[in-house]
Amino acid sequence: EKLVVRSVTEDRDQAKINVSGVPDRPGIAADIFEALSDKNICVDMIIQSSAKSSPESGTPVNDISFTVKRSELNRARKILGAVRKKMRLRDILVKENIAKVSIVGSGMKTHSGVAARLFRVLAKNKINIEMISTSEIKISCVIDEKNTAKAVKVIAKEFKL
Amino acid sequence: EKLVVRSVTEDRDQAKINVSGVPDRPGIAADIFEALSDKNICVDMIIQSSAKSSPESGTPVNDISFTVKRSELNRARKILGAVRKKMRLRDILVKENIAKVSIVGSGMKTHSGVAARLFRVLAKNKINIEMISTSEIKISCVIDEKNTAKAVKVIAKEFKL
Ligand SMILES: C[C@@H](O)[C@H](N)C(=O)O
Ligand SMILES: C[C@@H](O)[C@H](N)C(=O)O
Repeated sequence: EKLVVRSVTEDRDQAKINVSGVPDRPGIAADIFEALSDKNICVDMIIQSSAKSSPESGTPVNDISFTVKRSELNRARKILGAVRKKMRLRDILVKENIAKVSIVGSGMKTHSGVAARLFRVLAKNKINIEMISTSEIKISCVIDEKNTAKAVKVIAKEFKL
Repeated sequence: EKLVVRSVTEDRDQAKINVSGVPDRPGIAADIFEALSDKNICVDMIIQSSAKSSPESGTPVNDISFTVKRSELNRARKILGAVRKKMRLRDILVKENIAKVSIVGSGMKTHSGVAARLFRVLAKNKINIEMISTSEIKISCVIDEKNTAKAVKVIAKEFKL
């Protein structure tokens, strides 16, 4: 498949929530996202990487990060706060001033250098990548909102958009 | 937008690699994925959730997980092993026997209960979710390969596919 990167997009109407140290067993992700969907909170990105063992107890724990519309952040935070004890959620961290920048295209799965080029151009411009999520047609990076305009500019230049 | 979940897909030709405890500063993601793309390793999912501070030093560290074709796992592992000291990669964990199961559809972003339903049906069937990644048209879960057939069956039933 030929590689074509068609556009760079930005979304500043995002806020991120990171629930860390959850027990890595069936039912935890369902509990968290049912608590949110029961109150009609729409979630944008959901990101969970691999488990690690808890430094204290040795049992496997994991982190789940997700993003919501900025206007929903406080409501989402309250909902998780209310179920925190029941679900044994250790830490709930939020950050409001983030943005999601993405490149959209096709053939990205079969071309190994595309993600590396995106990460490199952000690194050269001293922009830290806070979250990463990929699909067949899109690579998304969550960055600090203050870097949004610069990120979009240097990505557009790198991929000749 | 109307919610339509069209299909459930499985991909057993996956292996996951988790690089944990990397310094959370610009350039680290670029270094890792350049090392892989220089040797033509194609990466499927890349997942990085939010940073935490390192228990020892207090400086921010992060984990980056990604999946490759199973046939590429050993080559990818060797490449990371070779750059490990230079990049200060603390732990490199791999798991070969995984599978990615996904639901594909439209309108999932604006319907908050879809992800929760997927996670709940896996939980009811005692299937642990090892990684999660979402896009506008897809929600993917990495699970243990031994649960693939059961997962696909119960997901298809839940979403009437
Ligand atoms: C951490 C969480 O995803 C857990 N593994 C679950 O299956 O619900
Ligand atoms: C951890 C890694 O993603 C780092 N934040 C970077 O920007 O490269």
